[in-house]
Amino acid sequence: STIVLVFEAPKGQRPSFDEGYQEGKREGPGWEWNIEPGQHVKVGQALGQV
Amino acid sequence: LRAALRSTKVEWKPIPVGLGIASLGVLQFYRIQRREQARQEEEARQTAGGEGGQDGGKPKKRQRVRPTGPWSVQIMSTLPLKALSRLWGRFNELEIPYYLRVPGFKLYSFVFGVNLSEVSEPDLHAYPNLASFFYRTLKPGVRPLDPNPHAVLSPADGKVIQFGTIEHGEVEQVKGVTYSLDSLLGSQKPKTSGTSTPSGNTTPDTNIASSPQSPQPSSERSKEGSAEVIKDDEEFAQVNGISYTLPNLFSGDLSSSTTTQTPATDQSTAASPSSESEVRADLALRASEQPWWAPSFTKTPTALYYCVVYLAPGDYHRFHSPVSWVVESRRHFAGELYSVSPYLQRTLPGLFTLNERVVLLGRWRWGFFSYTPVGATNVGSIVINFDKELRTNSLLTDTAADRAAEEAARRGEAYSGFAEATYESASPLLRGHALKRGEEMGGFQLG
Repeated sequence: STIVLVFEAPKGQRPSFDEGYQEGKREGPGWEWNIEPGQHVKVGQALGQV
Repeated sequence: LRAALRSTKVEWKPIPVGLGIASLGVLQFYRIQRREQARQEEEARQTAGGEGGQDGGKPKKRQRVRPTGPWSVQIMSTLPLKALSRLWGRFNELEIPYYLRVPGFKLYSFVFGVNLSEVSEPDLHAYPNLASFFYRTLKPGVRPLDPNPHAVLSPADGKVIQFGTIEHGEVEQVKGVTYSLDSLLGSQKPKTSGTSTPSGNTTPDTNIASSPQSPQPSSERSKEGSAEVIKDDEEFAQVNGISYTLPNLFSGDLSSSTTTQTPATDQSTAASPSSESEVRADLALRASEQPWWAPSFTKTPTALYYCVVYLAPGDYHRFHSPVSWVVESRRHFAGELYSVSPYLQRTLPGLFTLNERVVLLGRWRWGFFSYTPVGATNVGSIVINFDKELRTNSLLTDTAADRAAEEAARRGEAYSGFAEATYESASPLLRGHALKRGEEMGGFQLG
């Protein structure tokens, strides 16, 4: 059996509406993975975090 | 003759189970072959006689997808996998003699690496068969949840096969084989419930037979989201549905979106509007070109991520909610039941889009969230705790899917390939079934 998760998450720091739209991106901490391919995980273990 | 009968030693030996399964498989295979041949002959006769068409001819049945791949995959695609899975399930529901249970389950645990100290029921005699042992529960507290409230938790015990970012609407499988989100989740935007009933009720789609494969019209999409763009991103008060979808607006990386290149998607024009109303009009125009699952436009620039977790036979086979989220709808794709072992994931392109699966669609704090348990030959059915109407790996659902495909063909439409139901909640704000992080959602059962 397999479980596939597909989700939306922030990709960078939160800019205000005008800042974000007019000044372009402002890189910052967004989504980060905590896992490696092939790693064994248990229920409740963090796969990643915002 | 008497002497021969008396002196000949009679020895009784059981027929191997594998042989029985194989013979049933062969019988089923020949039966399907005969049926298909008869169907093709009938179709050919109708075409030759001028009786075909939407009115007089026999409608087409659901076409089984034949995968491409190496010889092992080709052989597998000819096997009656669903019949084998159901037979395997029945076999595993046979009651094991009381005194064989403990050694049998201990052997199983040794072979597949089950940690018996975590099992909630320490007395293995309590499990009457392998199916119940397979669907065992764990002791409270053996799976602590990560304390970080912003973390996405592992939904199950298993092995991480692949994870990453979705670009161009495609999920990359191991070794570069990709499949599209449209194939995995369905190409249309999910329906949302409008009425309020107690939590957990489902409203099956009465028109599951067919629906257009193309995305919704742009006018409808932009109209739905126009009133709720850029709401506060507090939990469960997310932008309604999937309108205003500019995944990479703030980053300026529009090249990775799946939008067809039109003048409106050009980066140079992205920063040109000055007033907020112009910006919104611009966004509405762009949103009309986006697929329904594309990231919603909120204050926060977002992207789509995916993760594939494989559960081995010895793993705990119940699955849990990775985050707090609201499930708005589910889609059941009848599909086939190929194995989902890492080997086959590498060798069979688009495996997850061929297999039977239940796609749960909803939203969480940051927007779109989907959760897809994919079935396999040895693990026959998928159970969702809050969806009592769902039946997977069932002859009834197969028949219903065939009937739906026939009706779609009769109407001259394409078959969407799934049955959809929406979840309703007592609270009109939720618009779905709410789940807490770590909450048990369901599981995979044998057979």
